[in-house]
Amino acid sequence: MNIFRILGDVSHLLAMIILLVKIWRSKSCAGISGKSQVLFAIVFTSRYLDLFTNFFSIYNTVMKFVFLMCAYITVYLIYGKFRKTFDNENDSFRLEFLLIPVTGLSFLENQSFTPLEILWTFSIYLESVAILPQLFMISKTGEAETITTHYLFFLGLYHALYLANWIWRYQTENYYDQIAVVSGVVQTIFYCDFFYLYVTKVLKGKKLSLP
Amino acid sequence: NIILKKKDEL
Repeated sequence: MNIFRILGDVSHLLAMIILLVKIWRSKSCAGISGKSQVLFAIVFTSRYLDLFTNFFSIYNTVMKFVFLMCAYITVYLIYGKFRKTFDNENDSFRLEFLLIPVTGLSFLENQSFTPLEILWTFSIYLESVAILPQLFMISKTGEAETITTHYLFFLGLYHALYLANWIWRYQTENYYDQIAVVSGVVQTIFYCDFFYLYVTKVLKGKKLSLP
Repeated sequence: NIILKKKDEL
């Protein structure tokens, strides 16, 4: 495990904790896309089925379990405990536009045509687009709370660090996985516009609002 | 094994 990989995992975990803390402290999930969070829960569920079939390391097992828990608790807070604060109106991205192409692609382009491998591929493709409902919601309302932008920043940082991890692994182990790398590049591109706004506005103490 | 290798990632 290299430094980019571990920092990437830490960023990912931090993003999820920031989101949970934001919802818990404010007792509100205003500005958060429930659809994106449901997609992330589906991503982890379909990817981590190997928890039952393979053992890699204590770290791997614990992190997978923690990620799953965070995702499910977040979905519960949005659609359960704090559903009255959920902005259903602005969370209007059509999920079928993501789910249908992603499902089709995972059947067409995978490493082996086995259920676990197709589900893994599906989760990789889905993760690369899962944030779109959230970004769509922000562009629709034209603003985001600062803590929500911190969440998005760490989520984007995780993707960028994983790219560095793959470059490192390619250089040192001559290992690469085309499906993960292409999806990783795609999802990191989605964050570029946001990164720009984050650096030019949020880090200078301003609220993120779109013209 | 490439499949095992990638699945070590999260």
